[in-house]
Amino acid sequence: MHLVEIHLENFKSFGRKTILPFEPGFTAITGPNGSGKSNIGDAILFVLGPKSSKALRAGKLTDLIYNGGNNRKPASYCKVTLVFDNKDRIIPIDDDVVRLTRLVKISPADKEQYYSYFYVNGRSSNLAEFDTLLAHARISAEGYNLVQQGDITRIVSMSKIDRRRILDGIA
Amino acid sequence: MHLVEIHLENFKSFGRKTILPFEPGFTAITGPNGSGKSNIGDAILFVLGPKSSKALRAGKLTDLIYNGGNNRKPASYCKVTLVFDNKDRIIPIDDDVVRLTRLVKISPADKEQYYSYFYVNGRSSNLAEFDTLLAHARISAEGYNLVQQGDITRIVSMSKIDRRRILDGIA
Amino acid sequence: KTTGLLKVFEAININFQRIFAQLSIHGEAELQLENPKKPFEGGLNIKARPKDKKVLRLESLSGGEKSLTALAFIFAIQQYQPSPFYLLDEVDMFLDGVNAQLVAENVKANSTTAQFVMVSLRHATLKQADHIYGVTMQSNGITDVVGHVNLSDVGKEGHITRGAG
Amino acid sequence: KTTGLLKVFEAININFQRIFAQLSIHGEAELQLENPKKPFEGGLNIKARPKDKKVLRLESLSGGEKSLTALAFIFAIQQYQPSPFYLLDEVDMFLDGVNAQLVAENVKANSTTAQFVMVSLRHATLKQADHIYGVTMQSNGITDVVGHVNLSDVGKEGHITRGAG
Ligand SMILES: Nc1ncnc2c1ncn2[C@@H]1O[C@H](COP(=O)(O)OP(=O)(O)OP(=O)(O)O)[C@@H](O)[C@H]1O
Ligand SMILES: Nc1ncnc2c1ncn2[C@@H]1O[C@H](COP(=O)(O)OP(=O)(O)OP(=O)(O)O)[C@@H](O)[C@H]1O
Ligand SMILES: [Mg+2]
Ligand SMILES: [Mg+2]
Repeated sequence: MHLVEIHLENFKSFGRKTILPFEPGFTAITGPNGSGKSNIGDAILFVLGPKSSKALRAGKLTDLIYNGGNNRKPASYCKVTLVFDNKDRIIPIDDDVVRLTRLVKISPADKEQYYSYFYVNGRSSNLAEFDTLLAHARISAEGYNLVQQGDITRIVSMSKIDRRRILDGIA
Repeated sequence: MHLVEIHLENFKSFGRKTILPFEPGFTAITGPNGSGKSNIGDAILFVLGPKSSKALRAGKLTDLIYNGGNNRKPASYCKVTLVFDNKDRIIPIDDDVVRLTRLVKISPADKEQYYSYFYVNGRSSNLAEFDTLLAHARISAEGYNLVQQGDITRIVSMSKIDRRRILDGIA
Repeated sequence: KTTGLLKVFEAININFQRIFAQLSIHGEAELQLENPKKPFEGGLNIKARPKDKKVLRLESLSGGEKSLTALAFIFAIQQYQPSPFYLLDEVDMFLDGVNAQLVAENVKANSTTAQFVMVSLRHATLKQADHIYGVTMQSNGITDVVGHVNLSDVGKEGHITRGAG
Repeated sequence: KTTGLLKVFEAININFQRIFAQLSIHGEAELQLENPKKPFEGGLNIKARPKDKKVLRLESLSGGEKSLTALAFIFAIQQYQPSPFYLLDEVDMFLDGVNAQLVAENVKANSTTAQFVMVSLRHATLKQADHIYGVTMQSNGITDVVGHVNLSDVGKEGHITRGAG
């Protein structure tokens, strides 16, 4: 099982439909400060559904929607799809490809309201199903397989008790 | 007024008498991880007398004394001298050169006890006099003219209230 | 509950000691529970002895030594609960060139059994990758991804000089 | 007391806006008191607008943009209370090559009126310095200082390849 593509639409600085292909093995992403590297990591976390939007460096979920930059119109939704190769059926879905999509849409009636949708291979789903599917694949938003920028500094400066609590969470 | 030399003796990883000459202008210090670059900054702070030894990454002052590494005898004292060019008499001492020395010595009678000595141009002094002399030169352990490793990360992640408190301290 | 934590602690500590030795060439490190009999009443200490030095607590190591130790701890946890996919975002930023290369070689070795995506500005890291993606910001604040980039296209400034395929 | 704080705030804010514009080529930033009438009841916000983007709070900027903003804030404070001596320890570690160079050029410009000592692993910074000192750790755990080093002696790994005079 591996990640084959990420599709981003109006997610943070990805103000255009973007498809990022991935291969197995070791891929490096580089580029200047502020160009959007960490936003790719945030996009993966967005689909995995972390418990809080703080992990996505956003005050609220709608901060994730492309804000228009300096001269364009802000978008009204953002959508990210993670495409997995599932030939080995690690994800308990009987399909060679599994597409997990999350969509957040601002309500046309009230800008402060938003709707959050989850899809598995195009059919409607929810965060609980995502959790179960991804748990089988041992990919989780709370695990240490996704090390965000700044996590190293956090571990170095946390208290001894907080460090032990990391092990509590694993046990 | 500028810093002309730093003399280090048994201060942290400087287990040998070392004299570091400095020129006016822009000096860069480089070298591998753990080679002793930040220890030079700590040596300057040690003489300026920060309010807490935590700023020197030490639990207690005697942790600053050369610990012997993997195969030598630990030292019983550490000493640092900052040598300033004072031709412009910014430091209120009538001398072209001002040498500020701080010495910490483990008590021979009791390893847990230590003595801390301050000297100005060789004559005995104390932290209060150091404070006054350095205040005239606008060099202080609590100011932002000494930016230690990690200060940037600290400022980025501190709360809005703590950030305002920085300005309170200056007012 | 206590036996569960002790089992996790033992296993991760074994990983940690092995990985730290790999990343710090001849250094030694270990995890220590403050209160091994009642682990929930104490914290977790990390003691490290970089090559040629005395054992020190994490707090008194250098910036680069601390981040290498923290990284070894994260890798030790990852190997306890292996996953098919890993994302590492600028974990090499405090390291000098030699340490950055050691970490990248470690990731490369693990990338035969799992997929690794690593965000980095360091040449020592980009050299080890199978594929390099360049990311730039266009003048309208939109991120542009520049597909497969050769190391030679990446300037010292981290800018992608030529868009590759 | 409140007037004292407001005076300091105004002066540092002016410095901050100027310095941020220098370090981020066409970006804008400013300090904002949460409660300008009763400043001691609120905090201090930093708003920054990197080139071609919308205004954002410090928290939602990228790692490099945050550290550049924090550095501009520190420089703004330093210029409010000038000192003859400055020490900057690896303040460029989150920056890409272009930003590291901008910061180093800013330090170089200020080093005509004050003495700057900067610890750095980055070539973009070492290039700007008048003097470079190399520091290495000997096999007995003792720091050895290698005096004036040429940039060409400093390998990509940050190791000093040849001891100069
Ligand atoms: N909703 C949004 N709409 C448009 N742009 C956004 C949005 N949210 C964040 N951004 C932009 O994304 C940028 C941050 O990108 P990111 O954190 O991915 O940078 P990076 O490449 O990781 O940089 P660094 O090397 O400094 O860590 C910010 O400058 C911000 O302008
Ligand atoms: N009392 C002491 N005696 C001997 N060595 C010490 C003492 N205190 C600290 N050290 C050594 O100093 C080293 C740290 O040096 P320092 O923090 O200056 O490194 P650095 O060059 O700044 O590295 P980095 O690039 O990682 O920040 C530690 O590895 C430690 O072994
Ligand atoms: Mg980033
Ligand atoms: Mg250091």
